[in-house]
Amino acid sequence: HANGHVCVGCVVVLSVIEQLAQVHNATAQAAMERLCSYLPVKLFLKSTCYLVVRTFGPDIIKLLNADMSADVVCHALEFCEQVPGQPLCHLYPLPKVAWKFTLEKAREIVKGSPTLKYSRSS
Amino acid sequence: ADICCLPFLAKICQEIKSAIQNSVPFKDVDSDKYSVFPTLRGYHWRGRDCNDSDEMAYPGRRPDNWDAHQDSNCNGIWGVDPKDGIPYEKKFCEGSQPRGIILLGDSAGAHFHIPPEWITASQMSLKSFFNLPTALTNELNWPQLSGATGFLNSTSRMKENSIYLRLRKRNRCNHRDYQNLSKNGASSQNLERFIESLSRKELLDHPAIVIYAMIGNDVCSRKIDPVPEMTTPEQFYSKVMESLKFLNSHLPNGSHVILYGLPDGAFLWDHLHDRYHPLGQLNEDVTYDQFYSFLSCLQITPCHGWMSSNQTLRTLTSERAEQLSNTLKKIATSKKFTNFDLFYVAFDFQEITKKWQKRGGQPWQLIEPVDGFHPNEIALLLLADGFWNKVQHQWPHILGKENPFNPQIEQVFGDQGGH
Repeated sequence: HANGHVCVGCVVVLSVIEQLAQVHNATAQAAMERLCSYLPVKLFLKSTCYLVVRTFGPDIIKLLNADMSADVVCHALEFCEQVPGQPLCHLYPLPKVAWKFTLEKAREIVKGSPTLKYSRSS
Repeated sequence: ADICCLPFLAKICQEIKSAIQNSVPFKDVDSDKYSVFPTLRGYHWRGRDCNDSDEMAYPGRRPDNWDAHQDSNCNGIWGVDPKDGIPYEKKFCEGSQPRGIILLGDSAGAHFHIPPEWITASQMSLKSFFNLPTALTNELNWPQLSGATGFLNSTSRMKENSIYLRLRKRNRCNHRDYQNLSKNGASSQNLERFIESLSRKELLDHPAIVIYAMIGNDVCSRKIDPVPEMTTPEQFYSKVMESLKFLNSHLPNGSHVILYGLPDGAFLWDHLHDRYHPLGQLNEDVTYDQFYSFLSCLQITPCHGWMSSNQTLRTLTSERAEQLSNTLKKIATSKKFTNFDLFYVAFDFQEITKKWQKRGGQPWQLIEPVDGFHPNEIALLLLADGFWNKVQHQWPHILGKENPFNPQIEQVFGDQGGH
């Protein structure tokens, strides 16, 4: 898994956003803003956070509003990928509906997203 | 994406990368390997430089002309007593046999720690991330709070002190003489890449106590099948001997080297697997078993051998760890070196678990909650306590004698310039 650390990073951040929204009974957007507001200005941490929110926020909001788990969101946004022939890596219990179907539905939701036009490395 | 591609940042990025790769301070004007800057391998890792424009002024050196005119060894003791014209360093430190502590370790020795408040939404606030910049520029390590070289007050209200603070308390002339040369992922097999970062001049400096503590990465790997990756006793023996020969050509005579054994990491699964990971505590949906599986699946687990539901694999890993510990024992009892004597101390996690349980603690409270792998600050300080008591009991000469002038040093020089 060339991007194992990227995948773990995505799942952890998405988990924190989901749980911030749950704990504060807020929207995903508000949770992301809250998380960025907690970060220090040093080392561009706060500005990087707002940049990431601006870039990926709209897709994340659509997917979380569709009750997708952090695993599904990160696979749909291609921070995680299942290498052919390798097992599916997931942190949370798998969705009740078949993973394949869930992921297809998630990809449908973010289809045409400008974000996914760029290769993830940029 | 790669901010280091920006032309005006390229140079500083290169310098930072070089500092981290070579484990030497990023900010070190006189290039004596000691710094006035905390992170990026600065004084959080080695004694703070007291004069960063003089390469001959650094912690651990023998005093220049008894430091009558300047503090050449940064222990805060210098000048002349007006009552009798005797230099303070001569009066208070001569014959007290000062010594430094040097740790050659891995992420455990550097005290790798990801604060759980960074990922616990229910407790998150503006204060949660205040230490993130410091942690990031220390590679997520906290050597300033480690069991070997920590100099800050414990954040877990433990009464036990680090080995360095105990040496300093025993002889205030040891102030600032510490080096934490640990690295994430370090093992006997790659120590040669950064052992040169050790700073000790055989003829100019005081003797040192060197702790060799490669406690996991020789049996730990992220591979799906970690067994072929494990260091064999023969490979281990060969590399440890290479490192000892290097130390013998660098350490002042009268130094001591202590080989620290490997733990039985099966402890991790036994005490954590069915507990909830911080990410799973809010909705009770992620245990350490699932967390370990996720990391192993992505092949980024720090230690597949012990962080596994496969009992056979855990047992194999513990067996190899014990073989490597026995290799260290064999070396310590059979090899002699001119500049240092050699000892072996076991990594006795069971002992500190019992000690902790006597205080009403639980074993799982000794492990870093976010990575579910590293010993946490409590464990590191309990291990330091066990190490100190064992060495004091069996080989007291290693630690040196109590300096009778400690009270006078404190009276004249206070905190000796702090850390």
